[in-house]
Amino acid sequence: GPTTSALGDALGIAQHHDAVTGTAKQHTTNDYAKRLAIGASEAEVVVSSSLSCLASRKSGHQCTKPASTFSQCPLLNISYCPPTEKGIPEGKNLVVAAYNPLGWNRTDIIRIPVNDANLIVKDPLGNAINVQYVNLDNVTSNLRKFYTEAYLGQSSKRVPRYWLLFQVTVPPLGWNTYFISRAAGKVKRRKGFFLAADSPQ
Amino acid sequence: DKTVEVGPGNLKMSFSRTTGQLKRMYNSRTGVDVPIQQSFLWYGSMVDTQSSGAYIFRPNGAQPNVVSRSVPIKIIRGPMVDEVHQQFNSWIYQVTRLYIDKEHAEVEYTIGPIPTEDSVGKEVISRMTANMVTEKVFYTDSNGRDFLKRVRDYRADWSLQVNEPVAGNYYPLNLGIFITDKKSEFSVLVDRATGGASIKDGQVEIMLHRRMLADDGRGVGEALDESVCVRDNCEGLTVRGNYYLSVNQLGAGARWRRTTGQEVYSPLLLAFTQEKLETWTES
Repeated sequence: GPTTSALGDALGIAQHHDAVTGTAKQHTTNDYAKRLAIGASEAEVVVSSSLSCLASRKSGHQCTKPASTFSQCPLLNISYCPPTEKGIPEGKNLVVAAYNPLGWNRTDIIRIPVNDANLIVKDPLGNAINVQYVNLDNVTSNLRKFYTEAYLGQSSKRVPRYWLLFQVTVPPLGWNTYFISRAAGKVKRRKGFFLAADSPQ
Repeated sequence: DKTVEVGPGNLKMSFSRTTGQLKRMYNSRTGVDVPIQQSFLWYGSMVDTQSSGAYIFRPNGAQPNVVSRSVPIKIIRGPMVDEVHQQFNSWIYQVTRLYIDKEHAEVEYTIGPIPTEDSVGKEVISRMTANMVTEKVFYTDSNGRDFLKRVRDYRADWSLQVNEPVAGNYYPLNLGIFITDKKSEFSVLVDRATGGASIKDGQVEIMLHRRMLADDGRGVGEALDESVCVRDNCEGLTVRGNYYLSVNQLGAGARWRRTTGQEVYSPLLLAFTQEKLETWTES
């Protein structure tokens, strides 16, 4: 199965002065990036399956085969996140597990790309929480189109329409799960609005 | 009427309606109120004798070029976050976010591809100018550890002759940079290793992207001019990242810099799956 060894091997790169400072030749830098990406992507599978075990295990049972498979979104900065962009099937939830690697309680606002403006977000106790939608700007959608085609070979013309924002609270060195589902009817909410300033003189 | 104020929480930022530029930062809880401007500039890279390159930062001696003195802005307000979108030119875009429960501003920049058709290498900075009397002093971290005092054009342990007034005052940043006056502190944290300086009193600048056409002759043997291609269309790299701004009372910024620095370095890890709710509530 997947291990963290490839990432461990690639981490040697982080100790080489040329790799850290950006003074390697371009083809060498490309090779470094590839090794780190292969390692990170294999480690992601390990972490995701561990999270699945932790999150779904009933007490006293050992996790041999996780009930669900988690996936992560390393390209969230350019709004590329297939698990959140695709629609949520009837009767199911998009489960968001948030892990806090620091030793103190954290409250943060997370943002994920979505295509549906009619979603409900519930906290771990099942209470609906406040959300905010922000339209995806053109700069981000162009960046996404160009770089997903350059690096993933996907010429996707379809980009997500919104960022969905909601507040999460995560305990120290722990995790919490949030549940996103489609609303049965139309959700009535105060929309974020924008104000365009006067054209600069 | 000439400014517009944003921020759903304690921290407020004012932007000029006419120029679209940042004017001030104000924390309503602490009372700290600092007039601050922010702008993008680029240094032209030196190409004669010792060129600017991957190892060497050496601007060509000219004043840095101001990218734009007035920018179109768009403001988005919401219950959790206010966003200010600024398009400085066709290749520099910035979004400033103020969250309801945070007392700092998160600034997301998107820079590139840097044009080089004019045969000039460019080194792009964000410069923040605060109305603070700093007397040549600023502070930068030491490999993410203690912030050390830096004095412009001065080294404590030898007599410095300044030949490079800009590059000679640049310091490496892993965590951030800050300045102080008798009342307040202005801090900038970064999400990646970069360079920073305070070239004039009250100013802080950070280097965000570089693209140049000459090798600096220190061993790499090629110019710092990476490109990315889609089919036959190649262009210079676009970088996207964040920096974080905070104003604090004198002496109160250290706590913010250490905790926020950790949170920037170790963000929440998100993982996604689709499931029936009943399967999950019992865990």
